[in-house]
Amino acid sequence: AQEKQRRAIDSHTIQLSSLFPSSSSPCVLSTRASSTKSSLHVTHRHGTCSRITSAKAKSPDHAEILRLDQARVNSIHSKLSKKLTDRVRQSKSTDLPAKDGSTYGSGNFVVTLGIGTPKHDLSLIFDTGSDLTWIQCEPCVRTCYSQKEPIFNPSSSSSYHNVSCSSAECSSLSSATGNSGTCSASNCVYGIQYGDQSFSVGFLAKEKFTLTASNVFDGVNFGCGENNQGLFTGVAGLLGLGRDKLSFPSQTAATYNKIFSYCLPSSASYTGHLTFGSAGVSRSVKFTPISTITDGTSFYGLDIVGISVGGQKLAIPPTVFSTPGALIDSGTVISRLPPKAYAALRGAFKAKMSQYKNTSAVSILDTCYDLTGLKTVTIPTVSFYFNGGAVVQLGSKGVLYAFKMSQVCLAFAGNSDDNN
Amino acid sequence: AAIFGNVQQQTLEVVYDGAAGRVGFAPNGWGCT
Repeated sequence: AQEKQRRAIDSHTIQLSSLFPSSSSPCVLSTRASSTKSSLHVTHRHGTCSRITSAKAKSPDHAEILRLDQARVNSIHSKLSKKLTDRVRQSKSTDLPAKDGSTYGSGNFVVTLGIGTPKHDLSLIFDTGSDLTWIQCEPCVRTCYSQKEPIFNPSSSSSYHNVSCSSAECSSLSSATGNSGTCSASNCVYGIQYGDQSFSVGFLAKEKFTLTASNVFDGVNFGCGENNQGLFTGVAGLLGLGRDKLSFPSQTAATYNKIFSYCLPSSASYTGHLTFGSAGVSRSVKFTPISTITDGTSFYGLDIVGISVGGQKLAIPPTVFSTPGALIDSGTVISRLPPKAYAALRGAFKAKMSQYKNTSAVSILDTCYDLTGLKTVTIPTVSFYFNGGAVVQLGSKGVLYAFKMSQVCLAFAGNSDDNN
Repeated sequence: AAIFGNVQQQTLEVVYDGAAGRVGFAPNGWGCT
């Protein structure tokens, strides 16, 4: 009985059908998001719960998702590795053309909040790896990608104000976007480009943001984008949750003390939540200190000190983690590990999965299995150990990435450089 | 950046406490409910 209990603790048994949920299953709303005043529902953009599902969007092309994920990781690496002589040149690493978002059906997480007076409900991607919040704005002087909800029209909002290009907010753009604000008839103009060459250019402005009826913020600095292009299929813009002064948590710190929490649902027919403030934070949360990353102060740095597979701690020297450091990012799909840590994780995982049929690598994921014909799969648990004693066991869906039944892979990848 | 949800964080409660300078985790359950 003990052995059986231990196995239950050290492994997950997954119904394989749950790796491919039917897109028609009814939406289950998060009770947390429904019951907490400062909480928003987090939905898969194309799931049954999304208000911006468009029949037009194709089902996600996983190989493309992971290719773009690599572009994001390269962009983060190049931002953080100013010290490295062999720094990946931005242009070389991000030579993906920015495309009209509607061509990619990728599985992002969005929240809907009200902007302007009268309030317009708009769905935004949220991203802890970004600081500036921006939305598309009429009259889209240069170009706007297609979005599901009406594009925001600042001239019809009584609470909209442009920011002067001689203001402190305008000068703080350089830390929030990497580009200094410029002037256009004394108005502050921002520009931001992302790793995959998506971009938004427009006026830095102040507006009223309404999370819920009782959580309303006047004068939030945000970008009103008149020239936006990229892979934002259908969403109105992006909510920046980074650590910079201009991020949304920093601008609402007086109310929420820079505290926010979220749960990303693992199926498109569930909503998760994005909650500002400490309302409803569970007492079982285990904390680890945020570490500051040189050249990356707006990222949330973490110190990983170990990994276990199936309850067994891997023999990884501490310097393997401490030399590169680590960060947590809501927008990176696949967590990357230092090469030696990934090799140890992969080896231990493979040893526990020896009863399953190996298959060839898919995209950046090199440890894959053909589970055709099976009803369940039993995988070892994977836990991360962080500085300060926090041990986090990943959910069963946090260990596998399922392309199809014949290609179910370990959902981690190795960085190419020990310093990344 | 290509903006997608992080696989490893799915169904975890992730708490960012900027003021206290810490990040926290708790198991949340399969559908975040």
